[in-house]
Amino acid sequence: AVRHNSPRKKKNKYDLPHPNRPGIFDQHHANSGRQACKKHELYVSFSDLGWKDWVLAPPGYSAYYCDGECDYPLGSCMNATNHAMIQLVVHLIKPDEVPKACCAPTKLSPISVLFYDDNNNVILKKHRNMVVKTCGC
Amino acid sequence: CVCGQKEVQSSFRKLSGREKKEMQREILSILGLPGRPRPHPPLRPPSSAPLFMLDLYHAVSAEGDEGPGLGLNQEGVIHAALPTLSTHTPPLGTVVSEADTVMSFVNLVEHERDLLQPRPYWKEFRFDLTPLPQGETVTAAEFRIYKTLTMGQRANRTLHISVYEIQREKRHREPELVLLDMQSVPAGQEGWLAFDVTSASNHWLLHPRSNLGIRLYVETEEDRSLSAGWVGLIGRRGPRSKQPFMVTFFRASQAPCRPPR
Repeated sequence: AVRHNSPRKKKNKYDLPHPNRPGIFDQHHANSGRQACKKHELYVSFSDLGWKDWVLAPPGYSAYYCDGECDYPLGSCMNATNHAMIQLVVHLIKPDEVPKACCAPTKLSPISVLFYDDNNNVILKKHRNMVVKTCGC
Repeated sequence: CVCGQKEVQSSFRKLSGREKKEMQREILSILGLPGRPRPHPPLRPPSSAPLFMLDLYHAVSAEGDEGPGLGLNQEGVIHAALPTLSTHTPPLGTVVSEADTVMSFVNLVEHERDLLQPRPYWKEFRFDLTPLPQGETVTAAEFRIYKTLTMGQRANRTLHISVYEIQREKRHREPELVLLDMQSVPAGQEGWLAFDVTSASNHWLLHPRSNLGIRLYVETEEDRSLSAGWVGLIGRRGPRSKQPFMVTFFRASQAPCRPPR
């Protein structure tokens, strides 16, 4: 039976820290001098890849990658995306001990590409659920 | 800013050969591109289909940012942003918004019966649809042809332009034709005309061998047959940016989720 007269609402310990406020873990990281894992953007233009006459649009692709010390390295048996997903769940359970994966997918955005096929037909391909590249740190 | 961009690009060049290869593989996978591109001969200025598709790409990308917009016009035919001389560019609609793949096809074969032969005059177009995406269904298809102004036409005359699917060809006899779409336009109109050929496209997707093309007729109000070229309909010998093409919209079967890599 639920007790109705509990005077004070108990704080739920799974409340996520506000994403914009550095969590306890971040400060710890900075102080220890190790470069915390951070997401970087690497823009790759398709003319760099020699694809200019093949891909009509977009002109290039912003690839995200992570760089820095990872507190939860895993073996090669799991790819970055799944690793980040699991680390996000573990962070929910132990927010003070396990860092949030710095690049866990937060927003799935669509992406479209326009390219020629081998018969010079033009194809517009739309991908609705794109996962932001994650590093799994 | 541009300087930032240049800096970021140079960091790509700093990657090792292996890292570059991995990056390319990653991009091909995320963009769903079919493998490494074969060296493409430098293409001549884009023709009508790529120009139309580039417009569509920008409209779809803009929609991604802002939210839906194109509708069907009164006759239920899709109108995307038309590349040139468009009299109206309605916002995107469900067919385009929900399409997973849009393909444009340039016509391969063009036959016609014109002024030197007995009436009725007609023009045939056939497209090579063989590289259709597997596991996707056609939600709509359009045949687009450009009409220009010609001398000697009474601008206020009405032309009835009808498009048929060629179903069965018989030796030395007229083939079986199924009406797909018809439009009545003033002879003095100039711009792109779009005909709904969805049912033919579906038929060809299911039975590729049945793709015998489409046939176009032009008639006056007095049912007099006119040659397509004579009324200003441009064929494949016209300027590249106004050559006829076909565009087909596909919807993928609803896979529950994107398989993890």
